[in-house]
Parts: sequence; C-alpha cells; structure tokens
Amino acid sequence: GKKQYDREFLLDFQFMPACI
Amino acid sequence: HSLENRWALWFFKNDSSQAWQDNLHLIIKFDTVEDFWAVYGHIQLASKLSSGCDYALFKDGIRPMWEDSRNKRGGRWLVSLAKHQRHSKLDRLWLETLLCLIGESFEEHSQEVCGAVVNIRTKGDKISVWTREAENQASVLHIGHVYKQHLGLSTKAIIGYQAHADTATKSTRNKFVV
Repeated sequence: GKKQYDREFLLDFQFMPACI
Repeated sequence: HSLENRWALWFFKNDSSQAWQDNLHLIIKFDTVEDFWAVYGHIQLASKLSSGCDYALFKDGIRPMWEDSRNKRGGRWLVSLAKHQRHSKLDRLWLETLLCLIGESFEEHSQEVCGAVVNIRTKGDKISVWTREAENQASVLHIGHVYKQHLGLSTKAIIGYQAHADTATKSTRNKFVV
C-alpha cells in the first residue's frame, strides 16, 4: 500500500542518530 | 523507512546577472525518513536565508517551475506571511508543509501534489503547495482543507488557490479558497 506517515511519526526521527 | 516518493530539494538564489534557470540549483534527492532529517538538519532554516532566495521540494522528475509539463496545468495553495511572521511562524509552517508532502498527508489526492516552495522576500514571505491540475476541483479542495488544518491556521484565516496560468499573466485571482 501507499506509505503514509503522520507528523508525529516523522518528528520522532528528527534527532535520532543515523544507524550505520 | 522508505517514503512513497523520491523528493528533490532545490535552492534558488536571486542573481539578476544570470538567467532565472541558472539561479536554480538541485541540492539533493532523498527517499527515506532518515535521509529527510539528515538533509533538514544540514541546511539553513528558511528564516535564515537572504531575501530573494527560495527552497523548493518537488517529486523527483518535476522541476520547480510553471513550465514543467507536470506543473503547467496546475496551480498552488498560497500562504502569505506578514513581515513580522518570518521569525515567529515561517520555519514551523515550512516544516509542516514538508511533513505533509513526504508523509503523503493528502491520502489518494497526494498523487496530485507536485511539490512546495518557500519564497523569502522583504515584502513578506510565501509558502505554497503546488498541484498538477487546477481543474481537478475535488483534489484541489481536499488538499487545501487538509493543508490548512495541518498548518494550524484558524478557521477565519483564508488561503487561496491560484492557477499557474493566471499567475503567469500577473493575475492574482483565487480560483478556490478554503
């Protein structure tokens, strides 16, 4: 299906360190 | 977390010695939530740009200009800010706009969205969401209602939708309002 993300979900990633 | 679309971030810096298109630069493309934040964290906030600059976020393959075949029959929902709102509101409203785009907030009508632009101008900054077909009234209105809600604008505030064909001829007529 379509990948829809709400703002709270997206904001949770803002300061997450990138996984390498 | 992959996004539904790959997005391209563009930067425009006004330099009147060059042609308009030569002032438009593709910064980067991304297609994951993580890469979006990496990009967002590494660029200047819109409020810190100098007057005459723009950011544009468009679906990969669509250039941020009226002339692009996927824009030319379309139009834009336009949010005009007062001068004093650059420091109080601009960055938040632009981020909400970006999240609406990458999160596909307009449901099935998201396919009508081409991109969004923030214009930094001394006389007042502007944010707009561009859609591909100004005559698709149901989609345009759905996008307008959802967008206004996401920006947290009061019900008394009115935003207008202008067809690019009208804007190109300097007409500022609103085709729709929400």
